[in-house]
Amino acid sequence: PRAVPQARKASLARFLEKRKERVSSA
Amino acid sequence: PATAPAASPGPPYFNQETLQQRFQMLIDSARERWTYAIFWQSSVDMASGNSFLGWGDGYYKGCEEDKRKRKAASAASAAEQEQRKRVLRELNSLISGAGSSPPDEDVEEEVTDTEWFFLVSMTQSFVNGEGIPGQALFAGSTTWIAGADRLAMAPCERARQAQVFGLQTMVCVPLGSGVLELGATDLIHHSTEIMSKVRSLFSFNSVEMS
Repeated sequence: PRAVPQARKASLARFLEKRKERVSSA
Repeated sequence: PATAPAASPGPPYFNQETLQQRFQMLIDSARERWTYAIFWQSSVDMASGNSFLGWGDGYYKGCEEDKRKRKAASAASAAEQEQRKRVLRELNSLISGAGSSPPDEDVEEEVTDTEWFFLVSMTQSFVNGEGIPGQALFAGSTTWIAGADRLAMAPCERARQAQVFGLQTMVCVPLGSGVLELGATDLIHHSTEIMSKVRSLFSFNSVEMS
């Protein structure tokens, strides 16, 4: 994870945020 | 998985926010149930000068399997699940700041096969015509693979990996500055409607994208 380039952080942050929503609504 | 090579900064081919809107307009309004969309961006490897496709951005909508597998036993082994959760915890710390707060409960939930496939995609890249995305760009034509058996037999590690993780459909559409990939756990045969939407939403040139 330390090697995740800055450019992918936004995609990753968005994925984690959406996942949180999916898990809580399941 | 292999790490993507260092890319030249290059021109800003797209704006992530407008790209997200395009992904959502494409997938959320589609008649079919697509699991994810990924834009593979064409870049140049600074070390070798070779062009390659690397992660541009993606949109994970999810699928019915996500809900089922979080409630039932996962197809992945306990050790595999533990590894996925460990990686997710580390990624979560990376994004939210290590030690800033206790980990969210959702991080401890099962990481489904399709979620894992999408996450791993962020580390992948395809050089000069390799893989289904690279071949689609090289040939300048759409590749549509429908059926787990066809994915399993495809001459592409990514397609075979997709099948292992439960996907049944993979589509790669070449665009001016990269490739749009769509994936689904449903079996989806060629749809002129979705192709028409792709053309209208993503038929941009580099000036419009930047």
